[in-house]
Amino acid sequence: MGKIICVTNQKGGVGKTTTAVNLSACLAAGAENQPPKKVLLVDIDPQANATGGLGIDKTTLVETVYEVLIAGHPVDAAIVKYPLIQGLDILPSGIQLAGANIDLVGLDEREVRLKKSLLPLKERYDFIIVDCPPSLGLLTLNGLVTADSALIPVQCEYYALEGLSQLLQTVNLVRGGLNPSLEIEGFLLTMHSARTRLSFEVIEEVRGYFKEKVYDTIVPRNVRLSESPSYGKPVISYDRSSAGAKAYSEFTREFLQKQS
Amino acid sequence: MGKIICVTNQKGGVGKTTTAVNLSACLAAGAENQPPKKVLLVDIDPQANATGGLGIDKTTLVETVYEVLIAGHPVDAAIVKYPLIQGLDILPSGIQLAGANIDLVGLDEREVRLKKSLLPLKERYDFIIVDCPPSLGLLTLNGLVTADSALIPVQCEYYALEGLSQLLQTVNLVRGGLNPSLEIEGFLLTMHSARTRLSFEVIEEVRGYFKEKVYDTIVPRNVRLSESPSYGKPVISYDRSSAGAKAYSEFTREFLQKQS
Ligand SMILES: Nc1ncnc2c1ncn2[C@@H]1O[C@H](COP(=O)(O)OP(=O)(O)OP(=O)(O)O)[C@@H](O)[C@H]1O
Ligand SMILES: Nc1ncnc2c1ncn2[C@@H]1O[C@H](COP(=O)(O)OP(=O)(O)OP(=O)(O)O)[C@@H](O)[C@H]1O
Ligand SMILES: [Mg+2]
Ligand SMILES: [Mg+2]
Repeated sequence: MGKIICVTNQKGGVGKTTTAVNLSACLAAGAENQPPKKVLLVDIDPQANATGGLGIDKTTLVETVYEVLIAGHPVDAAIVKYPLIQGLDILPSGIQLAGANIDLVGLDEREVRLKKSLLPLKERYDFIIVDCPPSLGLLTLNGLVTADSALIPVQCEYYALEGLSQLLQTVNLVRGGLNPSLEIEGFLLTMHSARTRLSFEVIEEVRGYFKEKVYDTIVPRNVRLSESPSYGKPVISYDRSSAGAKAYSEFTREFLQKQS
Repeated sequence: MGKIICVTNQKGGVGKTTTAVNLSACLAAGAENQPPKKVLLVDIDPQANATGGLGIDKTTLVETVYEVLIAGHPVDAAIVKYPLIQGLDILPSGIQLAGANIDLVGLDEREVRLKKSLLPLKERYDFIIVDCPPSLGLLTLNGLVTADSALIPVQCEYYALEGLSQLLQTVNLVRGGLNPSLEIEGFLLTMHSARTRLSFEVIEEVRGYFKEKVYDTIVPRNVRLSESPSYGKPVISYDRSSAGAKAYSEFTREFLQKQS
């Protein structure tokens, strides 16, 4: 049975999409001692960066996660295969999703609509990775209610620390209500810059607070990670020898070791 | 009569808060040929980074922009003076604001509530600068409906380009409805890294598209800008000699030149 993981943090620009895309790609591609997995990447961010970052033009899509969420269309009509990596599928976002926060409010079961669509897919995928928008609104709520666990990227910056307590309160609210089995998958430190003292201070603070829930792997700031989406590729397809590709491959190994 | 400027971009982490805080501080502090201005910084982001970035502890606040927006409390009860710069006041965000996107939906005049509270203040301030959250929800909508113009920070990254068309569509929607006089103040390029080709490509693309609406000043990536909020100070108070302080002082000069 597959596992659903929601990549979330309401702080903007902390590496949610970069983590969701590259974790999905590394899992699907497999490595020396990890067999390839069947992975579905679900993009519930109206910005559709995960969709665009894998080279899909959101303006040409007819069926997206919006039609699935709001109009109840079947998921299979919207799922797209990623051509460069066998075993990586995408449920893309679309332009309409920008209105979803308001459209959802008036609907029945507004918090559990994503769950109803994705749960049946657990039989077909090893992992379903959900990329969330930078907010704690109804779209992210749908992600948290659906997920088995939440993976939280934390940028090595001061503002990124301030938002963690709000995020954990929301996770606890969801755990206390609509999704009692929601766990924290872990905290991934991102955009680490070895040249700044601030970065090390943030790492120390996050490790001090969340202890073994923080991955050993730290993703460094690496320009290849920000270039690869403009080529519609994950970093392992764009530049496998880069520090960014090595970091996400190492993170994926550590992530898999913790699944037991 | 004061001018209300909304700093907005639904892409996360592009420098909205950094721009709102540092523009407000530079305007209030004044410079060699610019007299100090009276400035109100309004934080409508539930993350309350602008509030925290100026050293205000959001957990101790009784009156915030939430009480003003949702409960209709008087603005003056919530406004705080910034102690280090005469003439800089703040209408802080608070923890409650996280629920505002849902709380607002059911209220009368949900898009114009901020406008009703801020318009009377135009007589007392030269500039009112509004820091928006990374979304196009009801809070940002309130910002756009209230503002005379929208100032748009654009990070020199690929994903930052993808979101601009969605943002401009929203600005046009607002202009066509609730705020016919809404203008684009300008596009400010942020976090430029002279070491990467991608950064220059993004600058070229943005200048090619938006022409004279793009400020000449480009804010470089500079660690002093990310350190200063942890000291509760704008960068001109934290390290006036830094590249970050120089860039925002220069930007403020250019910004004022365009007000005619
Ligand atoms: N380790 C890294 N090194 C360099 N650039 C990075 C790294 N991780 C992400 N980036 C770049 O930083 C920007 C922000 O990352 P990303 O878009 O993944 O964050 P996000 O949390 O998904 O943002 P949003 O809150 O808007 O959804 C992007 O332009 C991305 O390409
Ligand atoms: N020019 C710069 N150089 C280096 N760091 C910067 C610069 N501008 C902003 N930062 C840092 O980058 C991060 C993102 O900036 P900021 O929080 O201002 O963006 P934002 O658009 O307000 O984010 P959000 O979408 O979460 O509201 C912050 O940690 C900030 O300190
Ligand atoms: Mg994202
Ligand atoms: Mg901000």
